[in-house]
Amino acid sequence: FRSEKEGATYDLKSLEEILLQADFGPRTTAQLLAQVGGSRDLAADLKNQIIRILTLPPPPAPAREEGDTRVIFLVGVNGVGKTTTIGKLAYRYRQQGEKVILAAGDTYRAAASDQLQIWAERAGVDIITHNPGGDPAAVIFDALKAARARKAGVMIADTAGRLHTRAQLMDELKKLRRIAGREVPGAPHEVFLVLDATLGQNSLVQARVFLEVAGVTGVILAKLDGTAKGGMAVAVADELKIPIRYAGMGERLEDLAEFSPEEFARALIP
Amino acid sequence: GINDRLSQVFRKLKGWGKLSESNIEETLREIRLAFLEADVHYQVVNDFLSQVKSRALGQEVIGSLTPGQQFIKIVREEMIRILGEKSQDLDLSGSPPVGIMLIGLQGSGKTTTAAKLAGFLKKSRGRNPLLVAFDSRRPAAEEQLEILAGRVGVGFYRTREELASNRVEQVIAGIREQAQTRGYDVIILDTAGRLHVDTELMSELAVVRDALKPRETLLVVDAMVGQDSVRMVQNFSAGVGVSGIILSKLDGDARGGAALSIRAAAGIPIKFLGVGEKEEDWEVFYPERLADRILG
Ligand SMILES: Nc1nc2c(ncn2[C@@H]2O[C@H](COP(=O)(O)OP(=O)(O)OP(=O)(O)O)[C@@H](O)[C@H]2O)c(=O)[nH]1
Ligand SMILES: Nc1nc2c(ncn2[C@@H]2O[C@H](COP(=O)(O)OP(=O)(O)OP(=O)(O)O)[C@@H](O)[C@H]2O)c(=O)[nH]1
Ligand SMILES: [Mg+2]
Ligand SMILES: [Mg+2]
Repeated sequence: FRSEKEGATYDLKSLEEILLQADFGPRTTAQLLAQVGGSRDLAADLKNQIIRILTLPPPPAPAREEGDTRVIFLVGVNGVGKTTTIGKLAYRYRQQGEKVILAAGDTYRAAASDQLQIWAERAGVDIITHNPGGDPAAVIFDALKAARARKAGVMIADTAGRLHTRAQLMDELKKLRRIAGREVPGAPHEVFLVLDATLGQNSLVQARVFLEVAGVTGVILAKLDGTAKGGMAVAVADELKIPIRYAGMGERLEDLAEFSPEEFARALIP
Repeated sequence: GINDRLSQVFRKLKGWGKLSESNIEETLREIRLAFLEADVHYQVVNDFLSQVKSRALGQEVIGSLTPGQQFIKIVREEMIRILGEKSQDLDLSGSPPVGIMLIGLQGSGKTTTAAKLAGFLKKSRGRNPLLVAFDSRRPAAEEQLEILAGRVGVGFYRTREELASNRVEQVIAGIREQAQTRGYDVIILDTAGRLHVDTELMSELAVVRDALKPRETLLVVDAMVGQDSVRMVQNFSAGVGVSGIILSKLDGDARGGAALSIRAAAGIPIKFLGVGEKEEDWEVFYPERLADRILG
């Protein structure tokens, strides 16, 4: 199967193959090609269209008192990269001079807290963990208390991977939002949905449900260091207007980049 | 799904009387759209549709009084033919302990699947499996597998410390010896997630395979995976060899079209399905069921 186009000129057919292979999905692919149909430089116009769709302002930050902790939740389906991404985010914020505390909010999956604890050590930040099987709301509550006591500017909460088709688990996310909001005004101030760049059309369905249930404020597109291009993120940005904030580019602490629509478009159509 | 889409098209076709080449084309376009939305690889879809078209142009559809039903029947039959007409079992032949290796992309479900497989072999096949953690990279990977091994009541072996000062061949030889002494008849080796384009990690996998000489090298694939499924499977197959696929996370609403892509493009049989996070969420693969799921 050839999957990358070599050479300079692109026609509609080769661009269609690029978009389909990149998981743009048939609808977004057809829509984009229709928009650039008559153009003299199909590739350039297509890239500009994609950049335009992906260039979204971050949503207005909810009101937060000066000195209050900024609360961030990471959510998403199983195995997409939430826990690893929290390690990367903690490292980034710490490098920016923030005092960070983590909440091991996945009290369900085997060794989830141990995994995040190791990331906390690597990133050089504090972490609140409870015994496995405990109530995730309790971990978040304790972490918010600790954040206030230790004057931490940022608290990042890990949550258990959950399929958007599990209504009970979606309800649990709503409860975690309420608990956080009662403890710190406006919390959670950021809810990052982690999408796995290797997944296909289901990412858009995930985004719709998580947006509605968890109030997603941004997407982190993980595993972009592979060969999958994460084209579903364009449908997510287009339909739901959620900005892509970061890209996961590997398994190490430093492997997180601010998402760039230009770089994304360039990597797609070289 | 494809079924609904086809029913809509055929309600329209009924008004046209019998089928002709042009309205078959319209139907094929609808099926193509539905398959792409189900994450079937676009090149597999094209090949598949040309097969369907040549059958559809034959008398069985054109001459039929119920062309719509006939068309759907052809599509479904062709899918089942590709997915493998009978389910394919595990090869556990050879003198014990028999080796099984689990490989795949990061986060696909290998560690969870390893425990499910061990539980299945113990409960339903009367085996005595040993779960071996062979992931030195992911934080707390060994702890994760150890907890799961305890839950399904099978043996557990960790290798991270040993691998820091011993070669892979020595460690695997030691595992075989221990397994033999303690009466384990299957060794299930869980490996670290890796990219199919990471040449260093792919050759690391080949070294493990050469030392273990597994009867089965099972690739765990996330059922939600997109178009990259084909390239990924082909690279794993070329790099280390894949004897079977386990499709995980089928309890979601992803249609799982990757299964059709992988089978059509690489010919590797799907052996088991992961349908949840718990140890018992495990099914043997049956082609008709997956065909109907992809058809929606
Ligand atoms: N190559 C690559 N691997 C990644 C990236 N992000 C995460 N991973 C890997 O993906 C696997 C799963 O990551 P986790 O952080 O455990 O994912 P999760 O969403 O927390 O998983 P659950 O909590 O089980 O739902 C691990 O092996 C990570 O190292 C990335 O950007 N690139
Ligand atoms: N819903 C559902 N979740 C699953 C299934 N199989 C695995 N998972 C979940 O998917 C996530 C990743 O599973 P792991 O077993 O850690 O995946 P892995 O391939 O070992 O990950 P790495 O070792 O980091 O590459 C966990 O949250 C599992 O509970 C399944 O069939 N259904
Ligand atoms: Mg996690
Ligand atoms: Mg694992």
